[in-house]
Amino acid sequence: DEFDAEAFRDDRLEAYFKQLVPPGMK
Amino acid sequence: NQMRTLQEFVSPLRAHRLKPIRQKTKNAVVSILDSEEVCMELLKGSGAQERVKEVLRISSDGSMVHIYCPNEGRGFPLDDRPPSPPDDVFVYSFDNLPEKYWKKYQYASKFVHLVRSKTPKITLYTKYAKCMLMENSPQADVEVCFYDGAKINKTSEFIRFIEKSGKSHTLKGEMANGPSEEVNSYVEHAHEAHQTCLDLESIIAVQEERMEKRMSFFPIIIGRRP
Repeated sequence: DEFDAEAFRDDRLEAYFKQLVPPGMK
Repeated sequence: NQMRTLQEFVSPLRAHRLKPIRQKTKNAVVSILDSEEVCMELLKGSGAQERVKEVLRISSDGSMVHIYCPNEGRGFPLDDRPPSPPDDVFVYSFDNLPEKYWKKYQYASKFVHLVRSKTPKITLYTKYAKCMLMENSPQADVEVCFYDGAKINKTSEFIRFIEKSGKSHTLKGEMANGPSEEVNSYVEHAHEAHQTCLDLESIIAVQEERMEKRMSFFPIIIGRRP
C-alpha cells in the first residue's frame, strides 16, 4: 500500500506527537 | 538503457534522535527502536492468525538494511517488539537493495519523515511565542505558538496562520502577504524566530562536529517563557 500520512495518523500517533513537544514553561 | 536506482525514489532515511514508537497499519507494523533503527514487520493473515512474515530492519542512517523471514518462513505471532533475527539474514546496503524491497523502504522513509516533521529539534522562547524548528531538514517545518493563543505552521510550501478564535488563513510562499497588518506582524515575528532557530542550528552543529567524542546537543531548548 502507498504510505498515506493522513490515514496513518490515529489517536495513538497523535498522542506520541503531543508528548514530543516541550511543555510551555511558565 | 540506464538501470533504475533506489536513489531516484527516495534518499536514505535518517532516524537519529527520534523517540521510539511502534505503529500498526493494515499490513505492517513500523517501529523506531531504542537503537534508532527503523523496523518494518510485514504481516499476513488477520486476527488470531496474524503473523509477521518478513522483517526489514534499517539502520538509523538508512544505509544498511537487514531482511529476514522469522521462524524459517513460517512467520511469528505479532508481539510488542520485532521478532529476533535468525541465523540467516540478508544484508544489503542502500545502493544494492533489490528492487522488490524499494516500496517498503520508501514506506518506512515516509513514516520517518512524518515523525521528523513532528519532532522538535530546537525550541526557542521569544518575547511573544514558543518557536519550534522540527527535525525534517532540509527545509524543516516550523511551529510558532504565540502566548496569546495564535499559532503559525510553516512548511516549505505554505504558511498557515491560526487566529486565537481558531479561524485559519493559508498563505502560499515565504513572502506572501496576509489578509491584514495584524496577521502580517505575526508572520514577520515567525520569520524572525525561524531565522534565529536556523542560525542556532548551524552554530550548534559546528560545535557538535568539533567534539572529539560524538554526542548530540539536540533537541535543545533556549530561553523560557517571559
